[in-house]
Amino acid sequence: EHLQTQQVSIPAHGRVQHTFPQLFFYKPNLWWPNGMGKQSLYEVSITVDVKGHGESDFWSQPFGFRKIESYIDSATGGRLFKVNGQRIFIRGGNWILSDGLLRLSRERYRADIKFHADMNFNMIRCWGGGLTERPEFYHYCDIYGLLVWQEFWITGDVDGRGIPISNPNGPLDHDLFLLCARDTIKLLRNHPSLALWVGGNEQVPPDDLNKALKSYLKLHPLFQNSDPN
Amino acid sequence: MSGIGKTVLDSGWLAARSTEVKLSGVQLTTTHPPATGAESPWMEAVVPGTVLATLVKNKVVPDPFYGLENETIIDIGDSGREYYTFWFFTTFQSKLLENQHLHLNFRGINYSAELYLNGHEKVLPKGMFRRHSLDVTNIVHPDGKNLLAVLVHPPDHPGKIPAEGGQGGDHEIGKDVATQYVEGWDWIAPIRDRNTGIWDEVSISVTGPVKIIDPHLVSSLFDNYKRVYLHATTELENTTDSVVECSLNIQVSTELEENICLL
Repeated sequence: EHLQTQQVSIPAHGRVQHTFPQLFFYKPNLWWPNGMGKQSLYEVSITVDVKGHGESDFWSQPFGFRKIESYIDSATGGRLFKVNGQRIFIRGGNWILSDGLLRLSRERYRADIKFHADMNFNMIRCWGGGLTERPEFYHYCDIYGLLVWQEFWITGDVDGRGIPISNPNGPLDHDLFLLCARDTIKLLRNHPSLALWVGGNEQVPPDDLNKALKSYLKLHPLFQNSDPN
Repeated sequence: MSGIGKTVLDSGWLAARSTEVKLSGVQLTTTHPPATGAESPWMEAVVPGTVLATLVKNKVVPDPFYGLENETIIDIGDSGREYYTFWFFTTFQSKLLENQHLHLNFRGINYSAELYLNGHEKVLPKGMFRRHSLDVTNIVHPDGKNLLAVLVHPPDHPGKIPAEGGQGGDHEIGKDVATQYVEGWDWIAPIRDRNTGIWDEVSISVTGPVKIIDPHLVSSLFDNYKRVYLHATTELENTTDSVVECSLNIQVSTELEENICLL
């Protein structure tokens, strides 16, 4: 059930998108945030062998089964989170980066994120004026059960407010912003700890950017509530 | 024999201020690789890291996060962009089998760069938060040492820091797609080089004729989490000039105990 092999033909200098048949799991171990249960991870591996050549490429990634929901509560105005159907009381820390000179090591990420878990936190918010964090950061958030609230590169002070008043139209090159956003989403999207994308810090991105980001991050209808069977 | 997989290039890097290097990228990666020594502008570089990280490592500037030492480091708004425009240089070995391809990968450069590999120029376009992957199979020396030089440019709008400081300095950095804290914020002093550098992982990867690109994994959960489906898609790129037939395999495993996996 957890192994599929398919034959694929790719045209010369072609680039194709391939969708595997869905893999079925009965009562898999779920991934839970810190304090709610284990951070169960499965190893997903994809290999491609080319006829007459042998192994051509290999990819693998730890993956956790979890369902994260969040919505704005009409009574309090606050955002409520549920993980695997259970309400969670968020205890979070604000994060910019682990080093101002960007000497980003696995060891430092591990120590910093374990420290957050040891403090009994269950969420880290990556501020919009800083980095979109790296796969190593997310890896340790997967391991230690820290949900991640990740913001894009927009801030109130530099993108519309501040003293003097700043430019509300965001970066000059909107296409470049969106190119970087798409690439970043592809880099990070498989991590179970990734809980929420936000357009920016204390500011809504310019309308065209905001609409495009919402479109990129829209849930596929298959994953909303329908049962494929 | 060269195996399929990735090798991270995080050691052996050198760096030098561009204004102090009189050689071109072609010369640096063919006839005149950098020489280190007392008179040389080249120093050991921190990759991944920033120009400032390299200068701190070599004690050219003090640690900006110690006391008020940051005040002694010249800001890019005063020095000009050229001052923090740096060459980075390294070498790597590659040995490819027939039909194998070598890709040179950059996971983040702030802000743009020109790359020279064995005398061949490639441009890495703007954007701090984007990856670059170049098929360099036809450029690398199959049995020998490869010379790689990267000229890294600071953000287009590094801005100036007002005397009174403030959130994001003069806000000029907001014109670029970049981190904004680098002009200073209420919690940090301005970063003098605006984090210019090869700030994230550099690697080379060997593949066969077909490359896997950005797989996407999503799960859907039903019946109170008893019934779960894993949906996976991936892009595949054929780098050859003929149709290829592939066998594509996905497997999911979990470690029950050390070295014992359930498939």
